[in-house]
Amino acid sequence: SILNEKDLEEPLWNLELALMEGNVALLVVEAIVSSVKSNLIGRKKKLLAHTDEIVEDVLYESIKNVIKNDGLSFDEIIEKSDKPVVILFVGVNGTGKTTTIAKVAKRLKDKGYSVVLASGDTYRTGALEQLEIHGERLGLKVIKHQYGSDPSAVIYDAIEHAKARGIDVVLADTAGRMHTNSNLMRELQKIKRINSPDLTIFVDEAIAGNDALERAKLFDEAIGLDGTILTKLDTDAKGGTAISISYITGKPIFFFGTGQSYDDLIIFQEDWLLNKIFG
Amino acid sequence: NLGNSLKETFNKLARLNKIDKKIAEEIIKDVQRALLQADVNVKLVMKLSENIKKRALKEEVLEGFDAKEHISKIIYEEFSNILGKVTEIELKRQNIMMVGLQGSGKTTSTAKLAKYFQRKGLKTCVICADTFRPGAYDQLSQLCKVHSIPFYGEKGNENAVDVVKNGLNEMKEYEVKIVDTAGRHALEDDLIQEMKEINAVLKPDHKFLVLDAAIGQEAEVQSRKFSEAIGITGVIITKLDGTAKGGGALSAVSETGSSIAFIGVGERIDDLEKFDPDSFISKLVG
Ligand SMILES: Nc1nc2c(ncn2[C@@H]2O[C@H](COP(=O)(O)OP(=O)(O)OP(=O)(O)O)[C@@H](O)[C@H]2O)c(=O)[nH]1
Ligand SMILES: Nc1nc2c(ncn2[C@@H]2O[C@H](COP(=O)(O)OP(=O)(O)OP(=O)(O)O)[C@@H](O)[C@H]2O)c(=O)[nH]1
Ligand SMILES: [Mg+2]
Ligand SMILES: [Mg+2]
Repeated sequence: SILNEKDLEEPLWNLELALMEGNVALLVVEAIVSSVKSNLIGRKKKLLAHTDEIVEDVLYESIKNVIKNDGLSFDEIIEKSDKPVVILFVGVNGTGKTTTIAKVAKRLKDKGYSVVLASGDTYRTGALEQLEIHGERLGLKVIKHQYGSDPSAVIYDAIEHAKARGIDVVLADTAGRMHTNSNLMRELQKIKRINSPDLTIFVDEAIAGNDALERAKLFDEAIGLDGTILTKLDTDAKGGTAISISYITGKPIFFFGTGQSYDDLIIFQEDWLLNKIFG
Repeated sequence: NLGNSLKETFNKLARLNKIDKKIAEEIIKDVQRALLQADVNVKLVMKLSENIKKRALKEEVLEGFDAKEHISKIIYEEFSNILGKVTEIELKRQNIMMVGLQGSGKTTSTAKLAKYFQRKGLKTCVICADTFRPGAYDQLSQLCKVHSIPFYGEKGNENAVDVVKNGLNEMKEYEVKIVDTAGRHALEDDLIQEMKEINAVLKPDHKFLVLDAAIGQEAEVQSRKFSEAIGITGVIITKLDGTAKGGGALSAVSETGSSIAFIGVGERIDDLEKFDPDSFISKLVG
């Protein structure tokens, strides 16, 4: 028999609910499920095959296509790039940018690269001290200016410092900001324009819901993103946010943040996430 | 744009004065989509939309109302049942404890809340009980200094419970004492334990769960854990100045058996507003 729209209604609706409970954004769920539906309608139903299973297989493939990284991994990009590699970390308030920079710094240091940190959050109280403490713990220099100074200038200084000393990687922190604040988004465009980072990494949190879609989209439109690091996966977050962000940016997820210590950074693997979602 | 599609369906309804099943289902579908996109818990969305549909079909459209107003009124009532209450904040001597997930906005909200009480004429101070996060002491002490809020913290001390004990002694003369704590989540047993110990020492009159407006489906489980551990008397929803609608607040309120006290609408000290149910609900349903 042939799969028709009526056969698919119930299994697709159940899938939609499951994906949304898995914290995938509504618009992404609808886009994925509609592509699954058009893939399935008119297909021959093999004898004894349950419609539910067929739908789930097609969905698995569909999601796999959304999250797979056809490009280089983070480590490969670092290896192949001219030094100093400049990496800019951006995102909305409180997602884990500063902590993630420390984790990435540790990872690079362990791989034998020299790293300098740029304290580009010149706005929030305690931001300089926070990054300085990470720098001390990791034995890394932090380039900083006074609170209220121009973040573009701090990052510029850090890059000059790296060039002068032959340092491999510059990790640049920025202040958290709402994607709806045009002044702050303009500031970010200026930072990018003046410093031309090799990588612009969006840092967002696995516990965010539908808003992750909106903010990934607006950050990508404003300054262009090369990839994402998704934090706070250890809160038992379901991982759906990874699908939303991959979908809207078309860029890879480089790492997951899985805790507050320096080792809590794991390389993104599609199978790991697919297992998490499909159980 | 979800808000617009809901308005369009409503406008179709406006020209009818009775609800047929087909129109009701169309409207319910739009309401469901709006709520899901606003991060309301999936099961709760299904339950709410079922209630709204039942009522829309069985209740008589009142004289002088049209179908659109009839359904709007029902939606508003269903939401008010969950979110209609505002946490009562008395202007008296009290201890307040701020808890929540990592990065939700506790430290910033602590300073904002202290300023709120100060402006109401109460002698207010802040105690920094986040002994874990690098720079936590600097963040809060600088914020308090800039805004003339008396502050207590111990830079070297890793024992949060001790800091609270000492702080309560040192700051005896203050009427309102607000204690900021480190971020934590449901699976961090040692941190949940620390929170219970701080609670036991502080005996707070208010325990506010500080929740990011953008929180997704995690809101239910996390809110429940905080409630089970120490009991929550009110919720503060932060970062509502972005595009997040704060649908997780419904779960937070239901799981904690409390209500929303304040909302955070920016990073500045005055960006704290008393919760307004009407405004929140209307933005939620678009
Ligand atoms: N559980 C958990 N907590 C995390 C993770 N990453 C960061 N955090 C915590 O989240 C909180 C915020 O982290 P920050 O690094 O200050 O976030 P940020 O994006 O730099 O914040 P702003 O600069 O204020 O925008 C801190 O308490 C971190 O320890 C993670 O993967 N898991
Ligand atoms: N736009 C906006 N930003 C906010 C709001 N509340 C807090 N923030 C910002 O969100 C980020 C995190 O705020 P914190 O107060 O450090 O959060 P926290 O809960 O104390 O974080 P941890 O102590 O690490 O758990 C900071 O950049 C704040 O300035 C708000 O209502 N709106
Ligand atoms: Mg930061
Ligand atoms: Mg804090």
